[in-house]
Order: sequence, then structure tokens, then C-alpha cells
Amino acid sequence: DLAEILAIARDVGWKAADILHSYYHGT
Amino acid sequence: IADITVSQYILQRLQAAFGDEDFTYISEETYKSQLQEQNSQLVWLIDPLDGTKDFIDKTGDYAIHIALIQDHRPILSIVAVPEAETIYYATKDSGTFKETPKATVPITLLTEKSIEDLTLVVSRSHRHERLNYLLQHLPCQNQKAVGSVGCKIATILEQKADIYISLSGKSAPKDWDIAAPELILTEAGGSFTHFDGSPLRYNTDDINQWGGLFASNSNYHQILCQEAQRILLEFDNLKR
Repeated sequence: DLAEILAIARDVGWKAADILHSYYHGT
Repeated sequence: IADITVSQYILQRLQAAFGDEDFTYISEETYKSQLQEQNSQLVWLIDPLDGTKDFIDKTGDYAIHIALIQDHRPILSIVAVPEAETIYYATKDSGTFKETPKATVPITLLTEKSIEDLTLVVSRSHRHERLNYLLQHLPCQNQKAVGSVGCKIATILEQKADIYISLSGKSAPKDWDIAAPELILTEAGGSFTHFDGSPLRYNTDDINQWGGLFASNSNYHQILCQEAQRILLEFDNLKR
């Protein structure tokens, strides 16, 4: 089901963004 | 370190959720060690940090790309832009959405500009003589410098630019650079093709996207593709 896959991928995207954001700002 | 850490995080999460039976996982960071059995019908293409140079140079233009490929075409994609606190996502035939901590909204591209008023979003790097000639001779001369393919396409979705052109030189963008941005653009109503109008294909024998790629908010897409081909032919004849 593409909607279920999308929900997981969106969550992964947000968490990955948090990780990169932390490295970018050195926090 | 950021690149590898995020790559490992994304791979672990996706593999834990979807397993290895039906899905293959290709990340920019692990690609060379994976060569290469890609017989799965469904392939995840991951760029954990698109725009590495801009990340290092602190321009803010970096993104995460995650795309799911079926039959060589993207069917689901995520482009996360951390410094904008935004992710763009799309699934095939279901549109593109912009999600921020405050809201989720659909994106539909509309423009009524004349061809001369269109703005090209261009790289700060990856320039070469043939691309410079092309950019100098197109009818639209407004340019905006943005790093990362994901951020460039986001700039078109935000209607701050209209066109992105990639023209390979000695190197070419890879599948993971293009697949996720392509789907968020096309599902919003834009177009993303080779200069001859043919669709891009992913997860083929070659991970490189050679040649000319043209992305736009659709107005004048075909006309400008034809014009790009004419200008490049002119350049090649001049160089003979």
C-alpha cells in the first residue's frame, strides 16, 4: 500500500532532516 | 560524517520496515560497495545529503532525497529541506504536497509569465563551456543561483524560479540526484524530461543521467527543449 509506505518514508525524511540540521548547526 | 550517519539511518529504517525480499536499497554513500544485483521490482534510491558543497559552504541549500522506483520510474518521493523545515512529497498520480511543522498543503504549479520573464535556477558549481553557452543563448536570461537539485526543484515549486537545466560534461548527475526531485515536480504539474522530450529512466545499467535534462513548471517546456537542442547544435558546429 503506497500510502502506508509514504507515511514511513515521510517520518524517515523528517528524522533524517533533524540529524542533518544538527550537524549543520554543530549542535 | 553527516552524510554517512544519515545514509545509515535512512537505510536502517527503510530496511527494518520493508525488508530485503521485495526491495533493493541504493544510497549514494553505499553504492560502490553494492555492485550490483538489482533484480527487485521496487528500488529505493537515496541521496542522504544532496548539495554537499553547499552544506560545507553554509549556504543552507542542501536536501535529502528518497525515491521509490518501479519499472525504472519514480512512484513515490520525498525531498526534505532541513533549513526550510519543509518536506515535499509525492506519489504517482496523487499530487505533490508541502509539509511543514505548521501545515500540509498541496502544490499546483501555475504561471502566466512570458518566455522572456522566466527565471532559470542554476548551480554555483558544475559549470562548463557548453552549459554556459546554452544558458547565455536561451531567450530567458533571469538566473537564480541555488545549490542541490532538490533545493532547485523546491525553488520552482515555490514559484521563485521556473526552469532547471542539467547538461552533463565529464560527469553527470546520478539517479539519486534526480529521481525524487523529478516526481515532486511532475506531480505538481511540472515537466522533467530529456531535451528531446523523452522521460528519464532510473535503475538501468548506468547510474548516470547523461545528456541534457530540462525541468520546468511546464509552460514553454517543449519550445525551450527544442531551443536548447538548436543552441547546442550551434555550439557544436562552432567548435568543429
